[in-house]
This record gives sequence, C-alpha cells and structure tokens, in this order.
Amino acid sequence: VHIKKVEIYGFKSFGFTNKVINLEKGMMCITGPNGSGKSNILDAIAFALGENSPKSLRVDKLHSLFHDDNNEQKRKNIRVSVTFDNSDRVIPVDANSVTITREMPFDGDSIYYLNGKHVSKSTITDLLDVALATPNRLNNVQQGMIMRIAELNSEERRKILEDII
Amino acid sequence: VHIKKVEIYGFKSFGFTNKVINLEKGMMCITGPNGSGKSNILDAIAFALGENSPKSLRVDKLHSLFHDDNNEQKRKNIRVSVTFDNSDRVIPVDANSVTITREMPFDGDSIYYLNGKHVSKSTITDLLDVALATPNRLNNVQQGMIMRIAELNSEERRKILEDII
Amino acid sequence: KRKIFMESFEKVDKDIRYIFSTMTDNLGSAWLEVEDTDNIFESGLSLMIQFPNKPARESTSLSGGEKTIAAITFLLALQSLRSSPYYLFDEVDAHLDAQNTERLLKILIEKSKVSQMIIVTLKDMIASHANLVYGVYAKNGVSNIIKYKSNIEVTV
Amino acid sequence: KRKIFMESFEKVDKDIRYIFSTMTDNLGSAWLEVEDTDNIFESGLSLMIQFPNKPARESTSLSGGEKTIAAITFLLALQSLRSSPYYLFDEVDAHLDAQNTERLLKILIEKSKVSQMIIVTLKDMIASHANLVYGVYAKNGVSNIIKYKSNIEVTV
Ligand SMILES: Nc1ncnc2c1ncn2[C@@H]1O[C@H](COP(=O)(O)OP(=O)(O)OP(=O)(O)O)[C@@H](O)[C@H]1O
Ligand SMILES: Nc1ncnc2c1ncn2[C@@H]1O[C@H](COP(=O)(O)OP(=O)(O)OP(=O)(O)O)[C@@H](O)[C@H]1O
Ligand SMILES: [Mg+2]
Ligand SMILES: [Mg+2]
Repeated sequence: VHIKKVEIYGFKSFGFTNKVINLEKGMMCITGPNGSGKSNILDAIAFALGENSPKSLRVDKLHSLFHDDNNEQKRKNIRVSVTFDNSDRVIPVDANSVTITREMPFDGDSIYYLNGKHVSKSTITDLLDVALATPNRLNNVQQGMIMRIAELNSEERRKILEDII
Repeated sequence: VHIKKVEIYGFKSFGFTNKVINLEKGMMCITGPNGSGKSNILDAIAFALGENSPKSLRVDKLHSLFHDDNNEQKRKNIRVSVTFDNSDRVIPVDANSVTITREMPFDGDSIYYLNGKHVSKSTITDLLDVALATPNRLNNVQQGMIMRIAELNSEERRKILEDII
Repeated sequence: KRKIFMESFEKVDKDIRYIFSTMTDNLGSAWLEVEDTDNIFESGLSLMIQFPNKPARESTSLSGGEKTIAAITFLLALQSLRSSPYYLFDEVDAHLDAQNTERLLKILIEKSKVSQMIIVTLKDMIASHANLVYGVYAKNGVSNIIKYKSNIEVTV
Repeated sequence: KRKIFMESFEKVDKDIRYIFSTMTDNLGSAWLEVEDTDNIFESGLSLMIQFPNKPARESTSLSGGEKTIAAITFLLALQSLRSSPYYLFDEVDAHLDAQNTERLLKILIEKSKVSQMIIVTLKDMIASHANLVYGVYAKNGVSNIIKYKSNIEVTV
C-alpha cells in the first residue's frame, strides 16, 4: 500500500481549481521556493486522512484552511482526496485502489467519502488504523520538528515503544 | 563596543588547551561540519557572560559542560573569557578593552574576573545590562529557535515591547 | 508485559544498530539501552550514538545536525515494530552538512523500498536521487505543481 | 504610559517597514499593527508581512522560510529601541531558499555596521560575504579553530 494520488481543491494556497499529484512507490520529492506550497501539500494529506487539530494543520482555526485569495468564493467547499494503491489489500477494503475524500463546507462539518461513498469519519480512521496509515508524529515530521524528536527524554522514548506494542 | 576576543578552555568539545578566537567589528562567520563545535562557541560566549541555565547551555546539568574526553582531567577548571573593545566606553569601565572571565571549578561555584580582577557576578551583570550586552533570546538566537520567534503571538510581541521600554 | 516489552526492545535496538552503521559505512555505531532493567516501566530508554572518530554519547547531548541523524535512526527503527506505509518528512535535512545529507539519503533510499517516502527538501542532493520530483511554485498567491521525471538536476 | 508605548511602537514599526522593504528591494512591505487601540495593554501587536506578488498576511500564517524572514525583521527592528552591541545567530538560514538567503544576507551586512553579527552558517553564500570566517573542525572529539580571511570560498 502506498499513496498514488493526491487531489487538492481550495485548501490553503491551493486555489479553487483541482490540483492533482500522481505519486509512485519509493522516494518522492517535493521542492520549490519558500512560500510556494510544499508544506501545504503535506498538510492536505494529513487533513484528508482525518487530522482535525488547527495547530497540526498550522492554522489558528479550521476556517483559515479555506483559500483566502478571493473572499466571495468563501462559499465554496474545500475538497482533498488521497488515493492509495491497495493491491496488497493492507487496507481492509476489497478494491485495488482506495480513495479517501474529505470535503469541508464553509459553515458545517466535514464529510468523508470512501471510494465515492459517503461514510462516517470513524469508518475512515478505523481503516487507516488497521493499515497503520493514520498520520501521526512518527510518520509525519513537520518542518522544524525533527529536532524535537531528537530531544525526547528517555521516559518519552520508552512510552513511545509501550504505545506501539 | 564589540567582541574582539573569545578564549575557551575545557568547555564542552573544547579540550584542556586554550583556544583563541580573534574577532572584529562587522559580520563574523563560523562554519564547519556537523558536530565540529560551532554552537559550543556561542554557548561559551553566553556562559562567560553569566548564562547559568543548563537548558540554555544545551546540557542536562552544569557538570556536563566539562570536556568529557578524559575523565581524570575532570579536576581541571573550565575557563572562558570574552574581551570587548570598549574604546567607545559603552561599558561603564574606564578602559579600552574589557575582559570578562568566568572560571568554573568541578566542585564549586563560578568565579568571575573583570580585567583580571576578581569581582562578584552581579558586578558583571550590572555592567552588561547598562551596555545592553547581556545575552538574551533577542540577541542570541540558538539553533532551531528562529521559528519560535516567528510564532510568537500578538500578546507576546506586545510584552516584548513593554519589557524593553 | 515485561517479556513483550523486551522482545520489542530487542527488535528496535537491532534495527537502530543496523540503520546507523549503514548510514556511517560501519564506522559508527548506535544502540538502545534500558536505564534500569529492574524497573523497566519506571525508567527510560537511552539512545546511544557514536559517530566515527568520536566518543559515544547519549543522543540528547549531540549537536543539531547529529541529533537529526539520531532522530531519523530512531524513527525508521520503529518500523520493525510498526511499519507505516508512508512517511512525510518536511525539510528534515535543514541542519545537515554535506556528509550527513549523504548519510540521510542512503537510508531514505534503502527504507523507501519498504515504505513510501514523501520528502520536502530544498537540497538538490536529495531531490536528484528521488524516483519522482514535484516542483511547486506560487503565482498570484496560488500554488501550482509541475512534475519532473527523476534524476533531473533540480535548481531551487 | 500609553504615550511612551506608542512612541516606541512608531519607532519599531518604522524600522520594520524599512528593513523588510530593503530586503525585498522595495517590492514587499511589512508593518506592525495594534490590534485594539482602545485597549493597548490588553490586546496584542500583529506583524503584517507582504512578500512580492503575494497578499499581505499575519506573520504566523506564513511558510517556514517566510517566517524566518519575518522573525529577523522583527528582531533587528527592535534595535531602534534597544541596540545590542552583538548578535549571535545560529543557523537562522537553515530553512531559506536561495532568494531569501540573499535577502537575509543583505540586511545582515547592513545591520553589521551598527552591531557586530556573529553568524553560524553552513551556507557558502553567507560565509563568503563575511569580514572574517572561522572554520571549526573536530579531531579525536576535540574542537579546533582555524581562521580564514574573508571572501574566501569556504566549502563545508
Ligand atoms: N488559507 C490560505 N490561503 C492562501 N494562502 C495561504 C493560506 N494559508 C497559508 N497560505 C500561504 O501559503 C504559502 C505556502 O505555504 P507553505 O508553508 O506550504 O510553503 P512552503 O513551500 O512549505 O515554504 P517554505 O520552504 O518556506 O517552508 C504561504 O505563503 C502562506 O502564507
Ligand atoms: N562536555 C562535552 N565534552 C565533549 N564534547 C561535547 C561535550 N558536550 C557536547 N559535546 C560534543 O560537542 C560536539 C559539537 O557540538 P556543537 O553543538 O557545537 O556542534 P555544531 O558544530 O554546532 O554542529 P551542527 O552543525 O550539527 O549544529 C558534539 O558532537 C557534542 O556531542
Ligand atoms: Mg515549508
Ligand atoms: Mg550547531
């Protein structure tokens, strides 16, 4: 299982046109000048997979996730999809590819879709948990945070091992 | 007023031979591979000028500041001196150069010297305060901390201004 | 409980040794130590790191760049317990010199055979070894994406 | 008390505008705003930043590299209130791309005429513009220092 596609619409610096990123197995790199939108792509992936804390998404409140370049468009929804290659069936869904979509209206709760079908958030998080694909601080190291991992004290390290077991 | 010399003996990765760094006005750069001792030089300057918090000196306890390569030498003292060019008399001492030396014995309190004369720590901190030369988080930005300055919230920014006034 | 913990500890310790010596061409070594084997669940785990030609030290007293290498070693070693299908790394190479960037590259390439690595970097050395590179740029405040095939010299 | 605060505020605001437009060749602008002028001491100060060809934003919602530039601007602007004789900057350029490294360099050179700048960096672009460069290296776990004259190409 790996991420084979990410689609971003209206999320942060990504405007209200659908942007598609096709990925493969192995090592993928994202590069570009400061302020171009690199970290926002990682935020979009975490967002689609259920991350709901403004701090983890690097905003003051969830409303700030809406692309802010054009205010009248605020009524448009944010939509981010992450498609996994599931030919090894690590995600317990009987399909070669699994697409998780999160849509957030400006004035309501997020709606989640699994391969196009409306499902609850807990369905998504349960599936991701089984596949160990839920974004967390051990598989998603944000900008500047690598030093914090190195500065964990010995107790915190033990607790990380205990949590995993 | 500027720093024209730093002498380091027994502090962290600097062994028990006196290392001297002559500096000038303007922009001074320190470069070199990872783990060579660059940040330790900045720590040494902060240490000599009175910094006493282990966390700010990036150690668990002050004893860890002793160069640890050779245990039997532990009985040697740490000694760091910072010499300022004081021809503009910004530091209220009537001398063209002001040398502040901090010596730390393995099992006792630090001893401070001002141009070779034994003085109390508060004499040193008072002089530095007048010259605005006390190391603090606004003139000494440690590795990885620049992001934290940018992430100050608006209240913290106001408090910084209030403190300075 | 103690038995399960120690089995997991052994696995992670073994992987830490392997990863760090791979990164340093067998010149360095790293390992995990239980601080107090009689009170495992009240004490902690020390991550010991020895860079080539240097004494062994606990990872918290290393330099900034050395700490980055230690952290990557620990994170990827946890894979032996819980293998994540993907890793998102955002400029983890920021404080690395050329030698340690190369060490990082070596282990990322090796581990990318097991888990997908999605790496944000400003360094050509890393980007030029990727299977695929995406360039991102902003125009009028909106982000756009362009795909490069791999092994193309990417100027940032 | 309010009068003194506002005088200081004006000074810092003026310097923020100057520093940021110097760094961006007058293409960008930055300024300080009092959130609530009726309740100065209960509200905060917003640092507004507008990079060239981008909308103005509060500094906390910028990218990592943009935040570095914003932080440097704020720190150096405080000099107009309280001018420190020296600055110690440890790899503040770590997350900057080439363009922003150049902007940082520009303001460091200018402000180094007023205060001494002691800069740890791994980037040649910065080191090669210094008045003086020290190289540090470790041998058998002990740090040594060697002095280069300035404007020599320093490879790290
Ligand atoms: N809601 C939003 N609408 C529009 N732009 C936004 C929004 N939120 C953040 N931005 C902008 O998105 C831009 C890109 O941010 P991002 O953090 O992804 O940059 P980056 O490519 O990671 O840069 P760096 O190399 O500096 O880390 C920033 O300029 C930021 O101000
Ligand atoms: N008490 C000590 N005795 C000997 N060595 C020490 C001591 N404390 C720290 N060190 C070592 O000093 C070395 C240099 O540390 P320092 O943080 O100055 O490196 P640096 O040049 O800033 O590297 P980087 O580019 O990675 O930030 C490290 O390898 C560290 O383990
Ligand atoms: Mg970023
Ligand atoms: Mg350092």
